[in-house]
Amino acid sequence: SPHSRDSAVPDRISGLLAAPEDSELTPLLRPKGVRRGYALLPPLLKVLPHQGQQNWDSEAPRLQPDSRALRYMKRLYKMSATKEGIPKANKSHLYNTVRLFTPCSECKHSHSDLMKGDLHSVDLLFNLDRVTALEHLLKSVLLYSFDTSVPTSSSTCVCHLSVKEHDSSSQVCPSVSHSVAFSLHFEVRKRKWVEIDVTSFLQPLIATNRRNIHMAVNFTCLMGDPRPNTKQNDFINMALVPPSLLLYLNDTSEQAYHRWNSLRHRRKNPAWPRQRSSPFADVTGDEGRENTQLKRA
Amino acid sequence: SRRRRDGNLKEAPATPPYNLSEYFKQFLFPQNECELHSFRLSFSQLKWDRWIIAPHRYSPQYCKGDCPRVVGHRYGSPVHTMVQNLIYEKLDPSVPKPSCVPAEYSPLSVLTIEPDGSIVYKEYEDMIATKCTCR
Repeated sequence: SPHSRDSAVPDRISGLLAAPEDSELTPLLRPKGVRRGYALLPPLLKVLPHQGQQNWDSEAPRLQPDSRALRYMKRLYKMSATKEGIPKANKSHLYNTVRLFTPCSECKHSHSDLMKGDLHSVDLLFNLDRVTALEHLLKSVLLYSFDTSVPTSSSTCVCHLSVKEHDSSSQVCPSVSHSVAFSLHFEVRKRKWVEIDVTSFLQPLIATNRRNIHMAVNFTCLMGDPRPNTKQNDFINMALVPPSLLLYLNDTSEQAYHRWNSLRHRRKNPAWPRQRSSPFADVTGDEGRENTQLKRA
Repeated sequence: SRRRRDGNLKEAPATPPYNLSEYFKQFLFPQNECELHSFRLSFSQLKWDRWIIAPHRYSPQYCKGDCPRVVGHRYGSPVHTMVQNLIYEKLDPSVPKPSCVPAEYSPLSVLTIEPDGSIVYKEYEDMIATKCTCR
């Protein structure tokens, strides 16, 4: 009975069988008479929208991701796994989870043109509810995609980043409570994606399980031609679509694949299956059979 | 020794010609012995391709077949398997025979869209059976 099955199941597996609390699982997953619905494909099903008794294709509405973000993640998938979906044995790639968040709201402050370049500043709000407590941050980057089809002379951009605290009184665009600026030079012309490492900023926030991250990011892009002309300004505004936030994580849960664990597992069980004579050979005639077989071989 | 052997031969009753095929039958592997079987599914069949972006196809494989009585040396089975088989054969047939189950797996990388629209790349453990055993 389900009860005995629960008690017999080691705790590492019972977590996999935990039923999503408030979901009405379809008959496929909840066989007749079973008290608790079991997630048959635990990790994959946990991300399934909770269903009533309908069939699967009437899924709960799902926000559609940004197409650029989707393109980037498909590229990351191709680099990390084979066509059959087997993770590549890549020593440098310690992560087993990568999450990409697009900002859920932004307030664009267009400043006047301070220097030769164009200052483009946005306040961004990222909601990190999907990050679980067992997912530990390895690295996080702001991901800018540039529309390189726009003709431009070479330009270098300097990025100023300030992370904001959210206080209850503030509107969607929070007031700056503490900001740390850092500059990063990169050539826009050559790249389609630019990753700006913000790990040091986000580490403390994610470690304290912060769910909402407010950021103000501004770019000063010094064009090759000092005289700011409207065409190039358009380029920068067009190129700087709001960035996505990329988190490289190490999921420490049982279901996640741990490279080091699989290496350790193989070391623990050397040549498998082991050749072994069993104490019951005479009863089952195994010894005699084995000898005859060996001779025959 | 030759005299003794001839003596033995004269005494030994003529045994019926032994049917060799009968003799070798006991060494043949059972027809449907426990082994790994391939199975390929695409997430579109389950209508999950709207939120599982990659891979398009997935081969979980599965183990099926009878466990031979003597499994010690072929499946890396623990001695308990033989004990269980003995119990089933000699003591209590209500105790189940050893079953053909996966012994090792390989992971799978999955790219999915989360309900909030974010995108996640995840590597899951134990998603593809790669070896079978009798337990």
